[in-house]
Amino acid sequence: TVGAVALDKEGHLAAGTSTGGLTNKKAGRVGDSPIIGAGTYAEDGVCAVSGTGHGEFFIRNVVGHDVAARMKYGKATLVEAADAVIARLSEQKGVGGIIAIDAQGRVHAPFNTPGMFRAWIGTDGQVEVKIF
Amino acid sequence: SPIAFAIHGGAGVAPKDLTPEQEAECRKVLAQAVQEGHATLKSGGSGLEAVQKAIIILEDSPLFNAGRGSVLTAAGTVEMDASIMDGRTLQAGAVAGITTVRNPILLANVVMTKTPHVLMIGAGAEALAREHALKTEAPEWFITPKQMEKLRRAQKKSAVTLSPEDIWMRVG
Repeated sequence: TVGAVALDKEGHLAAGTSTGGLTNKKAGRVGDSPIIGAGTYAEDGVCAVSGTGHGEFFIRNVVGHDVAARMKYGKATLVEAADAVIARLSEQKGVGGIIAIDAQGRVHAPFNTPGMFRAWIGTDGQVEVKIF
Repeated sequence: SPIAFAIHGGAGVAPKDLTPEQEAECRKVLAQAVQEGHATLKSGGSGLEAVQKAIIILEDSPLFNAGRGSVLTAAGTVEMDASIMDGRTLQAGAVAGITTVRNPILLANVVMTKTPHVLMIGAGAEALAREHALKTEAPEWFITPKQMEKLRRAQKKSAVTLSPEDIWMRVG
């Protein structure tokens, strides 16, 4: 799975996700990537999220929207919200990770797998590319 | 507003899964994609444009599980899904079960911007792609030898066990 989240000059947030799914999946199986609120979510003033992992867990936990809801209603920070969502996923033995960005351009990318391909350029303009 | 941009290329990869050469190649494509998206924002492009530009690079690379290089179904075929969401309006578009559209993220954007719908699947979504002249490829174009081998190994392992390690191998 691949994905991207952005904060543009107008202060608007956007998110996108694209995937081939799971190896050896049954024909017709759909994961979280095309499910708005699960694998992808963006809301101005709150956050933008794109996920990757075992999609059935991401759908049941409505992962993208859960990050936003924790921030919007619970006043959590991006890091607190994203980490809590991944921790909840781990409790259920769900595997994967997310990239998330907030309205101030802060980026966070938690995951519970051995690695996750990820890269970002924050408000400082520095390019970061990480795998493990 | 300040600008910021982030991408991912999938979770589940372990150090043993990558040779130094493969890791270098993955890092190169990730850097290219994140820089392309960021450059779009820097020049005044919208977040939606930046997201699509970066994802197209990752979809076109056979190194990641999207577009060409997607993992295979049990039947040995490629079925791709994608979505996009605009935080400004809460408009969203998504597609599932795509087999011929080269860049499913562009089709998700068409669903969002050119139809009153949010999610379209299969033949209807493919027809929409043709209607909007999106680039298509033969279904075999998306299949890489690496993913054929991965499917073979997954089918062999699934017949015996399904450990967390197997799940990691399957999600990437």
